[in-house]
Amino acid sequence: TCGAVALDKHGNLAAGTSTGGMTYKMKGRVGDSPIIGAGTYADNNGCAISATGHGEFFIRNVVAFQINALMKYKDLSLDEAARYMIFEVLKPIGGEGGVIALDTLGNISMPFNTAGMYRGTITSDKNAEVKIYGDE
Amino acid sequence: QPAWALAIHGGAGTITKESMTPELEQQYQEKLDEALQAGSEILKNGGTSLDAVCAAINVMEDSPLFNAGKGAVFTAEGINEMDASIMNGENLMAGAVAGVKRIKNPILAARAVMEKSPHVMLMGDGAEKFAQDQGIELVDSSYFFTENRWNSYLKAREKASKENFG
Repeated sequence: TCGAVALDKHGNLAAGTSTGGMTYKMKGRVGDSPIIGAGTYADNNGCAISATGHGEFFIRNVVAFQINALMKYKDLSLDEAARYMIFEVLKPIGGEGGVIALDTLGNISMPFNTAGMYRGTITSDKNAEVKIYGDE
Repeated sequence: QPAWALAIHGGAGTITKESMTPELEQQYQEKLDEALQAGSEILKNGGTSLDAVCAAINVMEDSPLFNAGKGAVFTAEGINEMDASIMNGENLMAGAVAGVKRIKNPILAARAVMEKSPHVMLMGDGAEKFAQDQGIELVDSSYFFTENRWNSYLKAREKASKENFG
């Protein structure tokens, strides 16, 4: 799976996700990537999210939407909301994966509960940074 | 506060230093950096977040390193079935395609569903027909084949076969 979230100069957020699914998946199986609210979500009043991981868990827990909702309705910060879903909701039930999250202030959060996640960031005031492993 | 920002991912999983060669690690770093540059070039020039998201994802879809587009994994039947979605934070419009087999860049098809149809998700043959009508590139399914993914498929098939027979 791959994905991107962006904030432009006009203050607009967008999120996208694209995937080939799981190796040896059953024909017709669909994961979270094309499900709005599960693997992808964007709301200028909250955040933009793209997820990667075990899709069934992300669908059942509506992960991308929930991160946005925790920010909008419970006033959590972007990082608090994203980490809560990945570590407090998904991890205890065996839902492996991660998200990239971005808000309209340009805050970025990229929590994951697996050994690694291919990821990168760049902003108008920070150079490109690419990371792979969990301990980076 | 930055004027613009971009974050990308290329998948999560059992990715350890032990499972990676320095050469492969370098390839991933370079391709992720290329995706960041493609998206940031748009943002820095005043382009939209939607264009930046598509540009960054296109780079990863076109690379055999990532499980999307070229390099997508195989189903149990040995075919590639891809999905994609996109959402615009300004107006909550969204688009998605599921179970497509011939669209070179599924994220562009998802965007077309969002912007040029009254629907949110199209699947299978209908999604491919719609994409073609919108001028989005379709390719032969052999385009998505990579040896690495095929070998993973063969290993998974062997494992499943052993499990079936105890």
